[in-house]
Amino acid sequence: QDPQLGHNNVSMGELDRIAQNIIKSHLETCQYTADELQQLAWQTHSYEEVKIYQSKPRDVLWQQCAIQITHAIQYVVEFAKRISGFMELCQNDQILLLKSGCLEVVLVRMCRAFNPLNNTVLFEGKYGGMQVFKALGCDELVSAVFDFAKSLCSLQLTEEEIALFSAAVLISTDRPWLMEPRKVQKLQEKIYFALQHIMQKNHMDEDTLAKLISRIPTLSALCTLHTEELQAFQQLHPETVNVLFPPLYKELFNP
Amino acid sequence: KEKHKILHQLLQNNTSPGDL
Repeated sequence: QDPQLGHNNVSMGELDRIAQNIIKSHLETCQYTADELQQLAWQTHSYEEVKIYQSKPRDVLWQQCAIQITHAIQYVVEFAKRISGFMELCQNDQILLLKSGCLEVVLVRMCRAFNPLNNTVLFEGKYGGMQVFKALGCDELVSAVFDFAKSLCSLQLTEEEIALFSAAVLISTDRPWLMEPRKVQKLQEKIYFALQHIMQKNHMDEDTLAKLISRIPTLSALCTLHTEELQAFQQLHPETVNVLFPPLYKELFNP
Repeated sequence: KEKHKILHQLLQNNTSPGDL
């Protein structure tokens, strides 16, 4: 085999170019740099602040979370736009991939802003535990999201790996109704080869990529659970959703 | 397109890293 060729006859040079483009796109579109997160990591919401979150009306906290999620999604859209090849897909497929994958990418990115040592996540400027979200009335979803973040953190991924994994989650042929699935598949394959290439360089343990891929069904299950909780919430608080939720959030999750 | 008006707009906008 030609040593200049990497996986599946994609040259090593091309794999490097793909990886560098995605890493750059990720770094340019993260809400917080790794340094900023490091500095904030031990700034936690005080006992009094947690009590205030817990005593908020359910619909108020839902609205606050919807705003935070929508903000994070806008950065994911920018990430997607900067991935070479994404804007060359037809518009239908760009919208479809983002609609079905943006929340999954937000969840992957969330592991950067999760402190596994005290099980807290960055929310509205400080870190807080699951109890911050108690008033949402979605204990199962919140607990599953925290479990997912903790399990992803345990893989100790580098920024490069998080970048490539985010792209692999987004550019997925598993999404129904794609108009050009072959084009998406070609892009997805290159991203996976680039991810494999980077992981082989960084990890001695060859299982890390397999472990990472095995987390994808959990991501999908979390998004389904989010949709179900949103539907249940909307039945009780239709006005809050219709009037106060961000338009982009409503457009994406279509309650 | 109509159903995903905002997403469509976000995809069309030319944003630079400084805009984020």
